Amino acid sequence: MLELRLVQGSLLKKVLESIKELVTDANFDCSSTGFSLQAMDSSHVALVALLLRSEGFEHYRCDRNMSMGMNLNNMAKMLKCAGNDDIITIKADDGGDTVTFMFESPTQDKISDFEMKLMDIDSEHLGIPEAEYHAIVKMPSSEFARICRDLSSIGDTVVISVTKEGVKFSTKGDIGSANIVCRQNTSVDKPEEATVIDMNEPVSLTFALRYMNSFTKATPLSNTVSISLSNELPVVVEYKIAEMGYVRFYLAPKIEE
Amino acid sequence: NRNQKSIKSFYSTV
Repeated sequence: MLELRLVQGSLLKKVLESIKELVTDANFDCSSTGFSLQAMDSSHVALVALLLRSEGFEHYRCDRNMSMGMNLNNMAKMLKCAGNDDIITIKADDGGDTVTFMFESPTQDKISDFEMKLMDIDSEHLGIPEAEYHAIVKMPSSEFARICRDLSSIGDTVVISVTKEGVKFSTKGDIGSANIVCRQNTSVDKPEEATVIDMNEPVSLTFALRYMNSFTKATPLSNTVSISLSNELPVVVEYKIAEMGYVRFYLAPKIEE
Repeated sequence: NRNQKSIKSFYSTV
């Protein structure tokens, strides 16, 4: 038996909106640690890892580890029916082939339940070791989204370079080229508006903008984003989910053959 | 010319 009650139901709605473009079907894993997911996009270029820790739920019951295969578009359709202020409860029976999403309005005068069919999904799970990165850039998530959107109107790829001068996002296309440099600015009024660059070594990597733009669908989840870079390794674009966990996107770089 | 790598080429399956 599984029963997870999330008072801030809008978080789950936002999580689904952030990943459904990248991944079609995925297994949600439920254990005593929390509600999690790891899935690759269909081309196996990017990977998303989600964790919602059990402590972040008002009520968290998971009698035994469960993996529930869901079509993310269908799940998003159901969660769209929840109000932004609704409490969402996820329920499933051990060995059952459905999951139920229950929505309660804040005043408890409207209670809905939506039952969704589960599916069997063969998925590969990748082991991602904790790594030391050459550079970690933390910046406002809206600024990062703006940069990715702006650059994708010029080119298809972005070169992200971190030096002690700052972080540079560059692209080139048929009509021309563009460079956007963000310098560290820790003296802003609000910490979430700061750009903080933690660099051990300069790093420069090339990525497909299409994926970066897809990751920025997670912008509503967090005011800030952190971008972890090491030469020749996938970038990690992380959006923290307040007091609950994170959505992390891993993207393989384009590498000279 | 740069080629897109697969994410699977960086991590092992568990």
